[in-house]
Amino acid sequence: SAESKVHIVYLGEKQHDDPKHVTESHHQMLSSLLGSEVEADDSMVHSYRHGFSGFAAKLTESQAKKIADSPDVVHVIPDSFYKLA
Amino acid sequence: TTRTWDYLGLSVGNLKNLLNDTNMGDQVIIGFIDSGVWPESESFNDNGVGPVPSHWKGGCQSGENFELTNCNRKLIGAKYFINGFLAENEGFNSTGSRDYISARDFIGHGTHVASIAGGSFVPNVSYKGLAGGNLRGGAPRARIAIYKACWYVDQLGTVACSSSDILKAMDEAMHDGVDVLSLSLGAQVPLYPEIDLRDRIATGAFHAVAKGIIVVCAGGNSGPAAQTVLNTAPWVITVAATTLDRSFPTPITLGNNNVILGQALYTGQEVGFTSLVYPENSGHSNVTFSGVCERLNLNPNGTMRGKVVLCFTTATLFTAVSRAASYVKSAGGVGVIIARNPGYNLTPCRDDFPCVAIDYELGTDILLYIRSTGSPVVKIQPSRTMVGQPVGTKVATFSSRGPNSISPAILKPDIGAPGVSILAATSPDSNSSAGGFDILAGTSMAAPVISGVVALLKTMHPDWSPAAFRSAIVTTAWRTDPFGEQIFAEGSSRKVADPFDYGGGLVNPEKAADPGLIYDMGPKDYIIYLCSAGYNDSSISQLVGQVTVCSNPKPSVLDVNLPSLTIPNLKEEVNLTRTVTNVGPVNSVYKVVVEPPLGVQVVVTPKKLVFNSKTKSLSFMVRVSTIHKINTGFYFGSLIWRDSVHNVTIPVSVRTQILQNYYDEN
Repeated sequence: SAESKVHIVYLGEKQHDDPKHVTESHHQMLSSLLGSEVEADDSMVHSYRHGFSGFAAKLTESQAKKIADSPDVVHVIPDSFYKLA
Repeated sequence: TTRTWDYLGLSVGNLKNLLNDTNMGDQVIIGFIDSGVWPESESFNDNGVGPVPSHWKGGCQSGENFELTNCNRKLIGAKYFINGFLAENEGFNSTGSRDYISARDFIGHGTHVASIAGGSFVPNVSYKGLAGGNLRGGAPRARIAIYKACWYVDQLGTVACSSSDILKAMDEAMHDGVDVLSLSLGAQVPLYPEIDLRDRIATGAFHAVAKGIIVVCAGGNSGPAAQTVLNTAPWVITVAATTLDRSFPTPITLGNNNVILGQALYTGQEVGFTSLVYPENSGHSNVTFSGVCERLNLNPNGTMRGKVVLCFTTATLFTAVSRAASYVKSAGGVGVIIARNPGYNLTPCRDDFPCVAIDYELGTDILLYIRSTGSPVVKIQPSRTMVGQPVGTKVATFSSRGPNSISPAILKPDIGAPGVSILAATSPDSNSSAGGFDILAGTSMAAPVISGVVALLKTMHPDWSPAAFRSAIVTTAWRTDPFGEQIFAEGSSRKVADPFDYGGGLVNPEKAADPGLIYDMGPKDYIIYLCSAGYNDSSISQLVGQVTVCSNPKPSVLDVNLPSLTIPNLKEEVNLTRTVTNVGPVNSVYKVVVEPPLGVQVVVTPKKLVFNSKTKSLSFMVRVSTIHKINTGFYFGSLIWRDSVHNVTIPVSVRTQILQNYYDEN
């Protein structure tokens, strides 16, 4: 299958104050993209739910493109590495 | 840090200063996203530290070699984030790795920066006798929260920080209630636009700043080339590295009794008079020699055995020095003298092998001596510590420079702070640790100096916005060293420092505590910036969490209320606006003083600002025009609002571009 890489799906400012609710919404987005809860759990790397909304997940290129078209999504960007300065 | 705070005027002995007026930052929480922490370090003892601040909502996460008991009233938080790193490095062997799968620091970088910003007092510390003194952070009573998102990769011998882990750490820090977020990390140039998620630090920082958290970032170590500064978002404080007024002279005595003072961190035995060689073909043989430091290994066997070697290099990175030392050592040599341009990144050579740096002039003096005698000899003595004049302050060679490559009209770096030869705590696992302390250099070390200063200022001004702190340190910064001498910027040749080297100048904590006026910014100012930078309405709306429609025509980036004026493409006359808020005495009157850049006319209206109980903020207009007839480089000046006590100074940087969007190499 196409190789999956960590992508960051950025949704901007949070729409809910309850972090659990925010994370659930991320899981719903991911499972509707991937087709099942199990796959969403496997794919999820981080859920960003306090300072802003978004999540990091292992996605293939086509999955990343697909979710980027969602109206709630600001950006989908592959993970990369920073260095110590 | 045994010198930093006395140098910046934050001595403990001075009972009436920012340090003591703020109880050393007691209630402020500084968060560090880095390589973790060594909790047993004396820099994190909580002797004399009061109860944990009530606004703290974070926690202490146990893991490999890290227990909940490792946290205390000083080190109040420690978490680690590795899921992104693991997902990207499926081959990573957690059990085999020398790093700790916990908040514990293996490499020492996180420990070092945390102790610079907020370390407790540790008396009588030195690095094998060098840089001795009382080690402490800028805010010795501030609390420290560690977010480990950087992991040591054994195969690479370096550290990597997954951006998805960095973002998670920022998200947690915002939840936990940190007041200052210190990031000694950098992406690689070319940069991505601020809200493009590829610059995660900028995106996460936007939300942190919107919540009142002051985000301080290293400016990067890719100097002295221009346009290399990193972390350029207008909402973060970007820090350049300067030197202290401290150096480590290392006497080199030639056989003709000429004594030269090089620089090193050499704490080994004296090398008595020993043969001195510069590998070159004296013309009597057709054997190839090389006196270039990186190519010393090409010399024939026996050339360097039992001798001290002189070599020249054009590199300023320390790797050239350490590589030369290893070549000489493996060839049986007993020491190396490296003639180079200053790199401000001295560290001891492995196994205390004598490696001393000098400049080309002194290197040539030694070379002429070698050629003048049949048996040149040299003696090398251990390094000493020299503090105060005549040691001058410079912007370090490696410190990344402006203009801001994404948006040249946004002045970056914002401020300079000591980041060279800084002694602070480290991990005992680090191979350059001396008793749990190490001397390091980098904008990584300069950023936490600002984080510590900002922590003190936050105690004094708890209601200021993050932009207010940036404004205060920029408009009050020293343009000279603390003793009134010019600050030079190291580069392809040394020049007087300008705003693209060190922003407003060298941080002056005492003055920043009482800046008089501030150039404040809030979400609407950042929206002006984002609209002016061409980001689309939907991205901005999602970023700020409310529907946002940019004005039409787009606002000018020149009108972003920064404490600087930077015009990278002046052709016709431009008008720009700034707004200042009075944070000094309620009834204040300021008059403007303009020091225009060469060939540029700057007219400010009104020329006087009168503040009172009803008028706290006032705007003024600046009209700028050029009399140059060619495309010039940047010229620099200042715009100052002055009352009887304050000089609220912002840098003015103007480049004339008669022909726009034009690159010339003539």
